[in-house]
Amino acid sequence: IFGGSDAKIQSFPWQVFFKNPWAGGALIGEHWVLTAAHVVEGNQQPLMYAGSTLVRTSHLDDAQMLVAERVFIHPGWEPLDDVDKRKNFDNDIALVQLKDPVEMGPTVSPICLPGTSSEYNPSVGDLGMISGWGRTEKRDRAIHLKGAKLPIVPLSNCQQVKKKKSNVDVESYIFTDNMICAGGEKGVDSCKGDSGGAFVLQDPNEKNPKFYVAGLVSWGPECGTYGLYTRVKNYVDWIMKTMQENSPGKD
Amino acid sequence: EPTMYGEILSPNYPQAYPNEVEKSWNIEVPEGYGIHLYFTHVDIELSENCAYDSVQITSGGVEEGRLCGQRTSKNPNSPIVEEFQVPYNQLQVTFKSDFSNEERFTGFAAYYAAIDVNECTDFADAPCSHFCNNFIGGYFCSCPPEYFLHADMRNCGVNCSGDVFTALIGEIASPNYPNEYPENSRCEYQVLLEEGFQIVVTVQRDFDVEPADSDGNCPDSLVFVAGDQQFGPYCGNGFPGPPNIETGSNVLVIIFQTDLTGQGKGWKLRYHGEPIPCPKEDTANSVWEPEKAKYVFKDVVKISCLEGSEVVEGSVGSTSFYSTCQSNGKWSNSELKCQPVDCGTPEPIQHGKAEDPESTLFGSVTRYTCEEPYYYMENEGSGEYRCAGNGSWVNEVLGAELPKCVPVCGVPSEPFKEKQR
Repeated sequence: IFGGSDAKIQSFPWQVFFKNPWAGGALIGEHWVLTAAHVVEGNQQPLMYAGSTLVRTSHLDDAQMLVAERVFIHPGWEPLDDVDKRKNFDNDIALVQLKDPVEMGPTVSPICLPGTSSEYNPSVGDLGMISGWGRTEKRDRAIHLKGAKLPIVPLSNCQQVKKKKSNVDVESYIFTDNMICAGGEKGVDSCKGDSGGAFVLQDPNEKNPKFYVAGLVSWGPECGTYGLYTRVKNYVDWIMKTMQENSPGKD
Repeated sequence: EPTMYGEILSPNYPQAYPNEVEKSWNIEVPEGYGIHLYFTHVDIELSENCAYDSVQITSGGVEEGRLCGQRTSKNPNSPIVEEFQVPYNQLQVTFKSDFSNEERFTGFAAYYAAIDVNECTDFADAPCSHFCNNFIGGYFCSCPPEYFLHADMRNCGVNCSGDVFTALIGEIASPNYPNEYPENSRCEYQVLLEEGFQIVVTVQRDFDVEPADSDGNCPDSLVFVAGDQQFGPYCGNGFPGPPNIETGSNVLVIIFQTDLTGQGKGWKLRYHGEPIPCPKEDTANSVWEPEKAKYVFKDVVKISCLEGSEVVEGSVGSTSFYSTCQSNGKWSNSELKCQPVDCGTPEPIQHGKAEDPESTLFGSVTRYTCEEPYYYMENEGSGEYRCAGNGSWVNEVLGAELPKCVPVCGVPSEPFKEKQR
């Protein structure tokens, strides 16, 4: 997280830590973790932890280890042999089914899925929150969970990021309506290692603060500018269908 | 050894008998015979009551006669001067002389012969109940037609036993009814009905059996025996028992015993089998179909449990069962009862619990709750479940389906506060 600050897991109890690759995910149910497709691409048995602010090995002993039963990558995700050459992050969403149910508590609880009404269409200016153990301005990986608030901006903001590094040509990347662009003016952004984590917005229909997952950390042209998030609302039907067809007790 | 005849002579006969002698003869003829003892000569000193010299004839300790003096025949064609006949087969003759004879007496000459005894007439007690037939050396009894001679060979009875009545309704009468019943008989009848029926007896009013003696004992009697119960003995003019005798048994033995005397018209009875009743038992929690004031053998009832109760057979619960009135007056399946439905301990649910209900019987209420604030009840409804008649805990909305506690989403336990940078 760029431009963020230390956060307790109690503030982002849905945050799931992926050890390899170093990434994030969002707990959406007792048996399901939502993440980015590129996180689990080529890794059908990701090891995950929930409920820990710190991801030092010693602290992970106290966290809940989540064992994958099966990984469902969105069928629209384009598989590639050389992931480093990927320029198409469309449909960057995946579900990980867990072997055992997650025990909920103050440090572990799921994030809501967006409703199907238009009220859950993320709009430019909506302020969301991200979290993760990804790269910061100072470190390649964070040991302490970081959180940040950042607004949704027009997709064009992401498209117009001026490249600082010669090897990133933003214009050559694919932008679709399945992506949300968000970023703070003060360099608030997600970064490498935050992938798959939730971009949450406050539920417009709840008086008490309640959040839903509007996006998943997907990719970005350059950390500290704007980032692209998978627009979860576009995948609610796929998510629900996948979960129903593979719920425990179903063959 | 018994002999058929013999001679007895006084000492020295026909010479004078000596003084101071006493001699006895024990005469015995074969059994069944009497003795004819006759004297052809008697010449014994005469004295008052034959106190000095005498010949004494005794039988069984009883003196049959005592002779003295001189006797002559009253019948010129017969040599017999004195004779005795006894119906017994033993006789004792004793001759005695004292010391004072001054004259010459020649004594006596006597002969005996076995004679036939007419046992039918010679004795005071009648040896046969009906017909007596004498023959030489004995007698035999015989009976009128339809009578038979008992094993004692003296008494006649009627062969009236052995009848077994199996019809549900029937009539039985004493032998010869309404004419006089036979004496000296024992009639045993049996009424044998199917199990499950009790025999009820009604004796006709014209009952006429030799009345009881002064001690209240019936010389002739009618007795009913049913299992361990006995009704009677009954006797007298007019039936002294109840109008209807409910024996409580499907087997009845009727015994009619008569003695040698005192005959009467006898009796006649009607019997019928009455199905054994089964008690109508307490119907708490249940309804009997069909509803009757009285249930009897072979009746079948369906016992349906009222709502909220059930009958448990083994591990299976049902709402009704059938019961049959049995031959012993008891209901089958009597061990089965309608009992309040017990829903048992409410099933546990994940991430929630059911409060312990005060009771788990029909109508009791329990409430499920989820582990708040991290889980909530997914389904609508209060979480209240009531023990229903089918043995399940039932919710108004979900029915018997258990509530589901699902995670609360999107609510951090601590809000994220961004630190100012």
